[in-house]
Amino acid sequence: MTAILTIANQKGGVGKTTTAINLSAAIAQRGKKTLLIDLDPQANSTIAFFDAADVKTSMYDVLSDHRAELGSVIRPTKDEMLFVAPAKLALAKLEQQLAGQFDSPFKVKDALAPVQKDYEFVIVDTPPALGILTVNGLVAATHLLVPIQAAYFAIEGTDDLLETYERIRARPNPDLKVLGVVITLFDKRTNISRDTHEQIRSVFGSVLFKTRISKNVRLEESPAYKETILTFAPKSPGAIEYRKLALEVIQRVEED
Amino acid sequence: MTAILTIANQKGGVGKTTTAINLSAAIAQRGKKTLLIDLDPQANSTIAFFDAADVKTSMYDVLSDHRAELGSVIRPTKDEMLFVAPAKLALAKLEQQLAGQFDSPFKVKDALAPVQKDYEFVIVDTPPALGILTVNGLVAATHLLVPIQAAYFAIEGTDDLLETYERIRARPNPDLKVLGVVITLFDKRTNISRDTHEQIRSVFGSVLFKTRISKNVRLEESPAYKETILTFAPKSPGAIEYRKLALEVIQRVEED
Ligand SMILES: Nc1ncnc2c1ncn2[C@@H]1O[C@H](COP(=O)(O)OP(=O)(O)OP(=O)(O)O)[C@@H](O)[C@H]1O
Ligand SMILES: Nc1ncnc2c1ncn2[C@@H]1O[C@H](COP(=O)(O)OP(=O)(O)OP(=O)(O)O)[C@@H](O)[C@H]1O
Ligand SMILES: [Mg+2]
Ligand SMILES: [Mg+2]
Repeated sequence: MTAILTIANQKGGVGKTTTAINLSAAIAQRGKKTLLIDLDPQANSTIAFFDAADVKTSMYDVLSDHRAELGSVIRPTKDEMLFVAPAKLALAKLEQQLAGQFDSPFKVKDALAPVQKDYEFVIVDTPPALGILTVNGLVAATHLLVPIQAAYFAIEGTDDLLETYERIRARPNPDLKVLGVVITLFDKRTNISRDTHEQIRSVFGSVLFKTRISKNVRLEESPAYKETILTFAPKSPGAIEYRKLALEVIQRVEED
Repeated sequence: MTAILTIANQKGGVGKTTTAINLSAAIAQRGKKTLLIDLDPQANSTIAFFDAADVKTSMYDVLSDHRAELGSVIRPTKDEMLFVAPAKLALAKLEQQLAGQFDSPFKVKDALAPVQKDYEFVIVDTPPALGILTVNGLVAATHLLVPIQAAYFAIEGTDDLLETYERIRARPNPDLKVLGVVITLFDKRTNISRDTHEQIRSVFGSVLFKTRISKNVRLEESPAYKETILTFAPKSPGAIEYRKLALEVIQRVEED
């Protein structure tokens, strides 16, 4: 059974893309064939692997009236177990184009159906909004993974996301589960990180992953070199933590 | 003539809200009556001044069919020259509700018209998306102010924003000008910050503000205490830099 993990949080800049890229790579490194789908029009996950100019067809072609096959836009990466379905800026137009079509929340789910059995894991990166693209990611998913920054503004926004999760479970995807919440951009030198970490733990309890991703400049640098943290700085805290997170994610999926 | 500055960048977590709050406060501190309008459903600018539970009426009531007067939702702050028009989560529903109404991009501009002469500056905070709320901010604005993080992903996204700016200028708001681009979250210890700073300078030239906002934990802490940086840590680099930015912003507006 393929695990489809959608990474979502409408708060901006909390590490959704950084988690999507490096978690996918760490899961692939454990020998599990993995597909990373980029649903963000900013295409940050895409440009961490490819030059934007080299991407001809993308998720826009799959979800728009072109109805291209998902299989035809999937590209290999330097890691033979990791594949990427790229995004393009044009995805932003879908918000308007799909509004009102009754089947619009199911586009990604339907596009994934013919290829998902080829992968053990599918990871979906989403934009910082709860619009039609993120909804598509949640409807297609088996599990939701929420990165939360250990910061004041980042905690306030989780009610909104959980309300959307309940609405998705009520109708288009009753099987959706929360796989877990992961603290990102943790800076052990500041009080605000430690205080908010405690607050997040008291709100989420065992849903919180034990692995915490700390601030580490190598994580910021690696996409500029079109590498994941695992090859760019394999001994850095970022690489160690994302490998640990991958273990926890695989374990939670297998226990499900 | 009231200056209406909209702070926008669809890249998440680049310091839009932190700039909206502290720039508004620094401009008010120079004796200019200032209104901060929060158009982000996450209401981060709002919760930096008030408890979310205390906000009864908000920009949602002004922009939805309730058509409340903007004047009736504006609230005073501890600074007698600074006022805030709060946001609420319900704003997120407007994306769907306003889609298709021919006058939907002009809602904020129309709501502002009867009150704007009471303020010398109006600052508008927007969500990390180029949807109907951000478009409303750009249509109502005299100037656009773009915070950019000195980071790899943050640079890639500016084409998209500038394309939207051109489209707004072509039709609903021909008078819109770019007031400037400000580098935020600058970390002088890392190469990536320095490298990307050079890249941003070569792309934007004199449009780039001389003032650069560096990473400073006090900026992250102050909203948790419902204070702006100017009262929370008046001698911190964050307070000094936002006061300097306010001077540059006032100067550019007056030269216009
Ligand atoms: N653990 C980390 N250590 C250091 N920098 C990080 C870390 N995680 C993310 N970053 C940096 O923080 C910024 C925001 O991260 P990222 O772009 O992954 O967040 P996001 O949630 O995907 O943003 P958006 O909301 O725009 O999609 C990026 O510049 C990224 O390189
Ligand atoms: N100069 C700075 N130094 C340290 N922390 C900062 C600075 N500017 C912003 N931050 C912190 O970085 C995070 C992102 O900033 P902020 O919320 O202002 O960005 P935003 O662009 O408004 O995000 P969103 O896209 O979600 O609206 C917040 O936790 C904030 O406290
Ligand atoms: Mg992202
Ligand atoms: Mg914000």
